[in-house]
Amino acid sequence: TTASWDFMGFKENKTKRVPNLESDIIVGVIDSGIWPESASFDDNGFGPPPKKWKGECDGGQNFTCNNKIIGARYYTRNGGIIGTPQSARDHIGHGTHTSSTAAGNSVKDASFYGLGLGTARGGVPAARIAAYKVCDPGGCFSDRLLSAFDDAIADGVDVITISAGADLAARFEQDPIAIGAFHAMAKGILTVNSAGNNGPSTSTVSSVAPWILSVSASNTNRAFFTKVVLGNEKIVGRSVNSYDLKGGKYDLVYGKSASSRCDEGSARICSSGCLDKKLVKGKIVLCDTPLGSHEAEWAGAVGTIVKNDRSDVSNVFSSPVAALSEDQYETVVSYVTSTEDPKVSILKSDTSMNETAPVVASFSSRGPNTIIPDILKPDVTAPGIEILAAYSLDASPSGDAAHDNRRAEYVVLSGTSMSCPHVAGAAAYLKTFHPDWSPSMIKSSIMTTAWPMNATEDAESVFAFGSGHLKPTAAADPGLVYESTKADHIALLCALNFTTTSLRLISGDNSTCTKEQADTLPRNLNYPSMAAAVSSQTEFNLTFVRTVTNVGMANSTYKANVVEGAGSSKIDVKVEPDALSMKSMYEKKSFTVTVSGKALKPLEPMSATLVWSDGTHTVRSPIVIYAKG
Amino acid sequence: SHQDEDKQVYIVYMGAVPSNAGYMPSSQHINILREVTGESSIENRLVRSYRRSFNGFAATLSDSERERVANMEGVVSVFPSRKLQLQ
Repeated sequence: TTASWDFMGFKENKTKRVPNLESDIIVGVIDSGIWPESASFDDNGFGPPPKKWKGECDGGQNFTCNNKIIGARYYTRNGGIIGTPQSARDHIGHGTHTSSTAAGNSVKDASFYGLGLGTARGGVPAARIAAYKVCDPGGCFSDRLLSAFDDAIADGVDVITISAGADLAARFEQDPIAIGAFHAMAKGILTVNSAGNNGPSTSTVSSVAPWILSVSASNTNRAFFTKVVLGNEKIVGRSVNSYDLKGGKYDLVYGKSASSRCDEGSARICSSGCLDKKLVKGKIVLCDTPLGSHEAEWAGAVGTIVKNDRSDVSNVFSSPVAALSEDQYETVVSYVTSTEDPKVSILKSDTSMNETAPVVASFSSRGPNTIIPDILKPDVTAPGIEILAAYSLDASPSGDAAHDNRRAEYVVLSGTSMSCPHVAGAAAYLKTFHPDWSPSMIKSSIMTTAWPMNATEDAESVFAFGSGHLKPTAAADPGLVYESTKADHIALLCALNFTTTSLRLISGDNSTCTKEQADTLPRNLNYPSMAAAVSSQTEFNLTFVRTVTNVGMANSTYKANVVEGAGSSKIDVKVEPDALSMKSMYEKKSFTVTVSGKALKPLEPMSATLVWSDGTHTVRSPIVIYAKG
Repeated sequence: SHQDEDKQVYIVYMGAVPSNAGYMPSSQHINILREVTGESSIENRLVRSYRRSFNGFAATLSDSERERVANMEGVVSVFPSRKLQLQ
């Protein structure tokens, strides 16, 4: 966060804030707990909890709340790892990281051993945090997670952030996050959820319910690099290497040449038990996979150079490690095999300007949505690569407790877990300007004001980033919003074959599932993006029906423009009417978007963007049409 | 026992908390569990009760008990409590 908020133009001291309202905002964090002694959660300057707070501090052993962390509960009593203290204290670090990204204090001079130095802060530094611990080193079980939702909603939080999920999407009635988030939505609470880390394959997004704001991960303009010095040549690798070898040059040995016990295939990846201590001690070892660094460290190596198939992410290791792309790695292999006395140095990491940001992370899960193909997921993108934020002093920075004895107050992590709390922080920020806005209004504001992100030459990349990249300041003044109520979502469930009996139980009211509702197409949910899965065999001509609510200026006229996207020459998009004249605040106007085109091939989605503009506000909605299968 | 090995934690989702004043979610959860298990003491079966913001519970059930709960009035869905990942 020492770079991510600035990257989005959300500058400290240059961003308009409403401090008295921000102090009343409560962010509920469902995660691995929190480290209450972190400077990010110091309560200096905070008054007592807001009057609306109905929760409690039930943090267990050795856990005290304060006026920043106003609530804590833990659900790891039953079935938790034996020996893990019973409390809301974070023993993993993850929950502390996400909490500080969403709502941590501004903390100057935060860094990871000098790396990433800057002011760490949350989206709403003056807001309060309620921590709900559902994850311990043994995992995050669904039954605990539902308890956390049950409590967080009743406790009176304003926004829920949950950076956890399953590997695959599940039907809504069997998806604990969808269930919890539905009841949160019904009580006016937006749930922000990480999209998942199973990219870049398509159909991997696990957070798919339309009442959730699902977040993919991108990089920022700051990247961590680690230089490797070979003779007189320098190679730039990735990793967050806090170890300073003082420029010392060490003998370089390839794993495959440092084993007398294993076959070549196992030795070159430095499999466990393969390396001979006498051959690697005091040297730097070359291993074909990142996991090999553990074996090298165990065998007494000074450091490891590894081949990494994720060239867009730098990870923290428990020893000096440089992760190289395949090309770079082969250069080092060539050097070690062709040089009589190969020497190498791994330097401490540094940061550099990443000119290409924002780009979606390779690991970030992609659509299409496997449960409702006509709802585009993920919804929006936010920084999730190399985020420096607060951490637990009970956890090792590399997450490798067996090898890493370091402890750090601020640590660099990557994942959609890290992007999710950025959006939650932004949602909380919006609530300070619009305390009465519904979850769908907040969600729409974030989506329609997002920075455009372009599809790459890979056509399927339109499934990666949703509406684009989070832009918090713009989201506070969206102009128009697409609203959807609890009743709209119940009608959607009706269209998804839920019975009246089930819908009445879920809604707690007299909802019915009429034939008209059952025949309604999911793509006509008043969603801020538009997607449709069509047959690959035939031409298509389909419509999206939408209604916008004026939240900009009372008297304004919005004109529609359609911007071409990937393959959009094959689709024809018409908007009717193409101008919307608003006369008052909260006035609603409906329109239809008709999209037609020739038969699409599978794996070749077509995209465009509908842009409504009144000259002051720009309200963007992606349109994605793709062939089933 | 072998029977115990076959049991696992299931979530019984029952939707919103009914608004009628006399409704006691915890009592209903216990009654449902007693009915499907045939056991009067269900302390070791009931893992969690959800009653503040929505209605449901988590319990250790066998597969046949799961089926019986799923067919009971007032139950929306029954599904296993799975392990999710931090991301």
